[in-house]
Amino acid sequence: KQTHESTQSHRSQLRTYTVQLTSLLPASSCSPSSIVPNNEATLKVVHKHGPCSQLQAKPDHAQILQQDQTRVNSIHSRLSGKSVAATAAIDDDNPRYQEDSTTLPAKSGAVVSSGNYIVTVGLGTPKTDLSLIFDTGSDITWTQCEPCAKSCYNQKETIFDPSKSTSYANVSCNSADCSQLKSATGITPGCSSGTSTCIYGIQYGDQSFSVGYFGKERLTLTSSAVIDNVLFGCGQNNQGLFGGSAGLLGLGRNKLSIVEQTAQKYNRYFSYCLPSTSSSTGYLTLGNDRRASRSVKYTPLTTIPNGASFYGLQVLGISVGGKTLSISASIFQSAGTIIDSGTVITRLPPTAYGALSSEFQKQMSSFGYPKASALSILDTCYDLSGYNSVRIPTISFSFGGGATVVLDSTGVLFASKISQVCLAFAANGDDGD
Amino acid sequence: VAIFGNVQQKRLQVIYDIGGGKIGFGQGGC
Repeated sequence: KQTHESTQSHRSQLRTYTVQLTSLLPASSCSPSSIVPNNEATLKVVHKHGPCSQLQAKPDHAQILQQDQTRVNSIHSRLSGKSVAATAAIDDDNPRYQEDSTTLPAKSGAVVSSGNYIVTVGLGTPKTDLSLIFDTGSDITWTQCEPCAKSCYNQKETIFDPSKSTSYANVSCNSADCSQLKSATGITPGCSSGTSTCIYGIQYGDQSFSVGYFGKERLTLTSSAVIDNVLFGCGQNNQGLFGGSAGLLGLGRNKLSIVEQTAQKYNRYFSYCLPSTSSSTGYLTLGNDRRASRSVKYTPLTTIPNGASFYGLQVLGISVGGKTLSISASIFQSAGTIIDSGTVITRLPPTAYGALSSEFQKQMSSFGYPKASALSILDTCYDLSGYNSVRIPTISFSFGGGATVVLDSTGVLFASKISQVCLAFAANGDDGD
Repeated sequence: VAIFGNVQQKRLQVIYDIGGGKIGFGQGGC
């Protein structure tokens, strides 16, 4: 516990964290968090590539950052409303499935699914446990399904087989639920000619995609939180970088997201905590979290033009080491800000990032830490070899509504190795992005 | 847009009260 703890101090008038360097790198064994909300619908959140996860694929830090940039490009593309049509079928070779196709835009309404955090849910009766990427930046929940008519990528768990579930039902083509897919995915749904079953398609900005039957199924979050008739994609043609997970849990704002589908039960309320390292655990809770303390600070939820599925925030300012950066409020207002569980590194308008990086470097320099080479999109890096612990400036965000949030020390740095520890922020291409 | 990413959300309790039109941040959430 001591390894992962950090403390703030106020020496030299600068507010700093004291960080144990071992806490920046993942441990080899899983240490579950003892803090769990008092709620029946609470799922354990783990990092996809850490020792608390059973999934295999383990990209290196540069690959994670590369995938993260692809996701950010995808979000920006989605907000710009640009798309190009392409087609993917469930099975080109099997006559039975030849008409079961849907048109996929090459740059669709979906964002890349490289999110790092997964939860395990049960699907069907009897239930099949599936590890799904949890994503507040997308809407549709889908998993790979037998018989994988066209293609399934390797996943750790048993692939869901709807024919073995007594609670599975197809969604018909002429239903309102099928029509709703267009706004959730940006793709017009298809229709299976034989069975009139609705066919969904979703394609991500890195060209990963899933196409299959749109169905309803029993979703088991915990033994006491079971939801019937949850609409989900039962994927028959799935390709992409999903890291061995079984699919995606969409927590966006569209009517087909899990948040909206469970609105009557959980009142459009959910919360989560992402663990400080990939070797510890966090949680995702649907419904009111009775553990929410009075110290929680609230900021208004906003909506972004052309981005109704995203959760918008109003950033007003940033402080480094207790010093408020001189950034005009219009810099943040012109493009807006979203909060996203699937983007790794916070992206700021270039003007704001420049001010943040400059002040961070100034304060780190005053502590005497040597610089290191850049790591992919991260350009403010330090060689901390030889230190057991370091002092780093605190970083806090001021949001609309008077909420000021001091980031945890683990939310400031991204380390590939002790000799290359980087400020975990990056700039957008333009202040208008 | 700017994006508040998941590294910066670590250990924060992030609350989405969509009906209430607000997002909450609590420190030391896990």
